[in-house]
Amino acid sequence: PSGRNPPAAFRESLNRHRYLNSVFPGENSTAVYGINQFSYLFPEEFKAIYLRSRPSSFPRFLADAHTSISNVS
Amino acid sequence: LPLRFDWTDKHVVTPVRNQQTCGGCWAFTVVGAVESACAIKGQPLEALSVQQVIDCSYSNYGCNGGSPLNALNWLNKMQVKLVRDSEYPFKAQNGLCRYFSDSHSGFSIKGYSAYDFRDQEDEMAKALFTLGPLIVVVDAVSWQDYLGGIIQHHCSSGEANHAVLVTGFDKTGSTPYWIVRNSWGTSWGIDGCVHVKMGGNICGIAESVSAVFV
Repeated sequence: PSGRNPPAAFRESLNRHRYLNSVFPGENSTAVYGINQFSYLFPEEFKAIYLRSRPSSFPRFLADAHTSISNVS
Repeated sequence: LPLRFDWTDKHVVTPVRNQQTCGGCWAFTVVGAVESACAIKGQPLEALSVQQVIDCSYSNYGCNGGSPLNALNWLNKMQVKLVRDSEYPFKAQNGLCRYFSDSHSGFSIKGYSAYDFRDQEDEMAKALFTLGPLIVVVDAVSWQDYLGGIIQHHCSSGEANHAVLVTGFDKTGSTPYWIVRNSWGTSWGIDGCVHVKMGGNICGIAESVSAVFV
């Protein structure tokens, strides 16, 4: 997929990857970021297409109010 | 609980799918949870219709967005029978809801649970182990650039915007992580999946957690 200005979006992606990979470089097994099928989209374009789930508020899980799940047969 | 557990290894999780440019992650995740719950109960593992949920879940907006909780509520309240994907295939756009006779075979749910497991991700792991894959809604803005490894930074628990299915966890290494199945095809991430650090509610993964009962 590509948006309104793929070359500019791609350049911005490269800069973003450099930053994301630079902050915790030596950390064991930490995530790696780079070029993929979404690199030709600006973040707002990516979000508008792929991040369309709406948040809901959920009750807090109260372990002691439940038979601890591990005891459920 | 074992140190490592993944429902995928039990062959009760259908293959990674691709939502293409349809904003229907919420539907893919709910259908994925129902497919696994049925398979865990001993029924054959088979792909069910995401398009049916996109077209018919009245309290959602199809490819323009939706919430897993609304879809679960619709499935449960209407006792909808999900038909096989082969009968109502995905077409990556909204369509008119197709209805089937009561005698038509399908898969319905008996209920669902929905909790915030923040600061209780061990309880969340127990829930996964006991109930099956979990539907979660995360903040996936930084997933645009993800290639692999364990996400443990740059992933705020800000506004939840993407629904995915947690199929397992792995606590054998120095950084424990959730194993998460996405719906962006197998060329994204780790064969379509992503690893998110356990503990600390990374990406908001523990805030909006649902499971289905069949």
